[in-house]
Amino acid sequence: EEEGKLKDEL
Amino acid sequence: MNIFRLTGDLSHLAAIIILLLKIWKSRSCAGISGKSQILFALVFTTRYLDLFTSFISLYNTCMKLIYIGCAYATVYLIYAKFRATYDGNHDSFRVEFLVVPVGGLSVLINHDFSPLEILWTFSIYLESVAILPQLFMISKTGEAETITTHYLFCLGLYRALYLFNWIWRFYFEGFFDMIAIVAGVVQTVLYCDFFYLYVTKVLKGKKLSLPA
Repeated sequence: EEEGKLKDEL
Repeated sequence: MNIFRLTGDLSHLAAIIILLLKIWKSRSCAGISGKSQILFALVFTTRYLDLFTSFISLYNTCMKLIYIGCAYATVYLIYAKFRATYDGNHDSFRVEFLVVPVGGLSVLINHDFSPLEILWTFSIYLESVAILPQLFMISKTGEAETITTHYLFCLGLYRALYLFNWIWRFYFEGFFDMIAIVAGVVQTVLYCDFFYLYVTKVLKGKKLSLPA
C-alpha cells in the first residue's frame, strides 16, 4: 500500500 | 471515481450553493460567519493552485473553478453587497489561532517540502477547522436559521463521504493519503455535535436553538 497525495481529489 | 466521492463532491457543491442562495434570496447574511467564509476562500485558493500546473480532467477543473468562484462570491456578498446585515459582533472567533498553528503544522508535516505541496497541505489542515468560527457564532447566539443548518449538514456530510471514499480507494486502489485522512477525520468529528442536533431537532421540524 502506497501513501501519497490523491491528486485527482477536490 | 466512486459513489462516495461523487456524492461527497455533490454534497459540497450543494452546501456552497445553499449558502449563496440563502444570502442572495434573503438579501441578508445574518447568522453567517464571514470569517469561516474567508477561511474557505483561502482553502480553495491554496489547494487549487495546481490548476496552473496540471490538468486532471474536465470534471476536476470545472468543479475547482466553481468552488473558488462561489467562495469569493460568498465573501463579496457578506463583506460588500450585504455588509449592513453582517453580524460582526457575534463573529468574534480569533482566526489567527487557527491560521498560525495550521501554517506551522503544514511546514512541519507534508508529503514534500515544496511551495505548492506546503500550500496544498495548509489547505487540507485549514479546511478541517475552518468551520469553527461558524460553530462558535452559533454557540454564542444560541440559534441558527434552518437554512443555515441545511448548509452545515451538507458541508459536514461531504467530508464524511470522503472518508468512505478513502476507505474504498484503499481497498480497491491500494492507495491512501494519511494527511487527508487524519484532517478529514478531525473535520468530520467537529460536526458530530451538530449532526446530533440536526437529526434530533431540525429534521423533526424544530428550529435549532441551544439551551441557555
